[in-house]
Amino acid sequence: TYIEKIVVEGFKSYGKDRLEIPLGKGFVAVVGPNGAGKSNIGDAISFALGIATTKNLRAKNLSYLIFSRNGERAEHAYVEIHLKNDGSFPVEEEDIIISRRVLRDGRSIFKINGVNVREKDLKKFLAKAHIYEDGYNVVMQGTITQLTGMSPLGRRRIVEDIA
Amino acid sequence: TYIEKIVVEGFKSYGKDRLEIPLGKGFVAVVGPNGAGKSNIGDAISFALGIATTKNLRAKNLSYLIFSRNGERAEHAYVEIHLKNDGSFPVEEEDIIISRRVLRDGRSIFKINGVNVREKDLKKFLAKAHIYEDGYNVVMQGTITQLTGMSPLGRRRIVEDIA
Amino acid sequence: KLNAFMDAFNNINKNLKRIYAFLSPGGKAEMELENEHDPFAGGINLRVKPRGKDVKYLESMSGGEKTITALALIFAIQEYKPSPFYYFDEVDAHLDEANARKVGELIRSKSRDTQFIVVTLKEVLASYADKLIGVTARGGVSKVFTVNNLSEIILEEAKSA
Amino acid sequence: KLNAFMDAFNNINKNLKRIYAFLSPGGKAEMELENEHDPFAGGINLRVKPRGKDVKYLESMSGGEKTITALALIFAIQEYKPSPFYYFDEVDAHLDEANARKVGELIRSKSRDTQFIVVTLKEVLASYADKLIGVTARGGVSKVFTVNNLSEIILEEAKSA
Ligand SMILES: Nc1ncnc2c1ncn2[C@@H]1O[C@H](COP(=O)(O)OP(=O)(O)OP(=O)(O)O)[C@@H](O)[C@H]1O
Ligand SMILES: Nc1ncnc2c1ncn2[C@@H]1O[C@H](COP(=O)(O)OP(=O)(O)OP(=O)(O)O)[C@@H](O)[C@H]1O
Ligand SMILES: [Mg+2]
Ligand SMILES: [Mg+2]
Repeated sequence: TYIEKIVVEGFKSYGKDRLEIPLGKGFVAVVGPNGAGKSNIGDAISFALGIATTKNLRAKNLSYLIFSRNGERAEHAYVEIHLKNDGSFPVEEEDIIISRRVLRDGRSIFKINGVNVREKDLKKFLAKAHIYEDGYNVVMQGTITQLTGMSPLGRRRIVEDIA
Repeated sequence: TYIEKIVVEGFKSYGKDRLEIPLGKGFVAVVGPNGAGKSNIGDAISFALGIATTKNLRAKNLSYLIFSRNGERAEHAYVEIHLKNDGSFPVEEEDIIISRRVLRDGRSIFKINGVNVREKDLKKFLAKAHIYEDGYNVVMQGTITQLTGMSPLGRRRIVEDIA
Repeated sequence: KLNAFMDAFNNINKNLKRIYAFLSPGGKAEMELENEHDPFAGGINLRVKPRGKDVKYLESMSGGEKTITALALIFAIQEYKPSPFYYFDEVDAHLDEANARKVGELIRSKSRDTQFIVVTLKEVLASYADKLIGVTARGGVSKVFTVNNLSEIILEEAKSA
Repeated sequence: KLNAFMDAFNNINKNLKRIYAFLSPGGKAEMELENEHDPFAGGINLRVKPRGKDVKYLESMSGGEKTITALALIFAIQEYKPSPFYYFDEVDAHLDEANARKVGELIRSKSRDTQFIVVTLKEVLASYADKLIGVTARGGVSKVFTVNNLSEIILEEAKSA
């Protein structure tokens, strides 16, 4: 199971038009100059999979995620995560699309393969494939050196959650 | 005015013996592998000039600054900052040595050219050469990206302090 | 519940020891229960000893040493309970070239059955990847494309400078 | 008191505009008083606009953009009220090669009358220095020496790997 590609529309720096971000299995390196929009890919992933806080998305509130430039502003911020399912998800489909749309009023709409779901149901579904809010699989820029500073109790809670 | 060299003895990773760290005027780049002891140079500077807190020295308390390895431990942590004075300091001497010694019991002894001084007198003396506790001239590892996150009031206070 | 915890603890610990020894040759790292008789009455300590150095105060480690320790822990957890994908954003910011290579090697070996999406500014790390995704900003809008070799992106970086 | 403040504010602001434009070509940065009529009744806002982008929420900037902005501010202060020395520890951790070069160039031009002690893992930045100080750890003890050329330290790094 892996992320085949991400589709964005109006999300952060990716402009108003629909844009495909190819990923695919194995080791994918994301490269480019400062300010290009590399870390915004990680934001798109955490946003759509419901594993984000506005703080680690570097947004004051959800509407800050909507693309804007020189006064023009997108209608919404929309992200699709296209997953290839090789059995991690207990469903028939080989292709699973998780999507999230945030409207200008800040409301979020989550969908699994086009069907509206509540955020907590999405989280339950993703947990089946071992995608958790704190699975320590998403490491945002500048945070790796803070991990060793965790308290002993915090460390034990991590192991408890994994067990 | 610049730091000609630093002399350390028993300070952090520099061993028990007296060691000279050459610096000198202009643009000096400090290079070497991870864990070598590069950032400990910045710690030695802030320690001796009284512009440090144990937190930004990465020490639980001052005695953690005393070199230790495999059970052996230095008597003290001692740092000399050798400054070339080209007029920044309103004194005759061309060479100024600021030193600080921390004993195992945590007590600190500050000296200017061999004469004991109180920490606050050292700070007054250094301020004459525009060396301040928050002069924004010492940037520790991992802190540069936090500067833009300051509050507007904090930013105003910086300008006030400079004025 | 205790059994589930001890199973996780012991396995992750075993992984951590091996992975850290690979990333930091001659070094050791392991987890330790604060309270061996009642694990839930205490926390978990991390004892780290880079080659030739004392186990001491974790915060006194260098930026590179903290990064290597953190990655070793993440990989140790990954080997016990893998997620389908990992996203690492500039985890190599404080790594020297030798450590960046080790991390690249380790990610590559793990990427056979797990997806690793790694944002990096270091060519040495990108050189271990199966695939390169390039991102540039044109007039405030990000453009994303597949890169066939690193010289393409270096050209892009020079253009935007 | 107000005069001293406004003198500092206006000069640092003038420096910031110029320095930021050099580091981020086509970009603009400036400070703004929250309360123009009574500066001490409010704070100072920082308005930053990289080329082609909106002035917006400072926290949404990228790691490299935040670094460049912070350095521009530090240099702006330095030009108004210089300290005798500056110590920068891995301020280039999140900079791409083009930005690291600009910062190296700027430090070099300022180092004629000011000392800059710069810890870096990037050869591109070290290449602008007048002098190289090498540090390595042997058996848990740091060794410090003058380096005559970068290939020496690369050899040292390879030895400790
Ligand atoms: N809602 C938005 N509309 C338009 N642009 C946005 C929006 N939110 C963020 N951005 C822009 O995205 C850019 C940051 O992108 P990102 O953090 O992905 O860069 P990066 O490639 O990771 O760079 P670095 O290498 O410096 O970390 C910023 O310039 C910011 O202005
Ligand atoms: N009191 C002490 N006695 C012995 N060693 C110490 C002491 N305090 C710190 N150290 C050692 O100093 C080392 C850290 O040095 P430093 O932070 O200067 O490394 P660095 O060269 O900056 O590395 P990096 O490139 O990873 O940032 C650690 O390995 C730590 O164990
Ligand atoms: Mg980034
Ligand atoms: Mg360091």
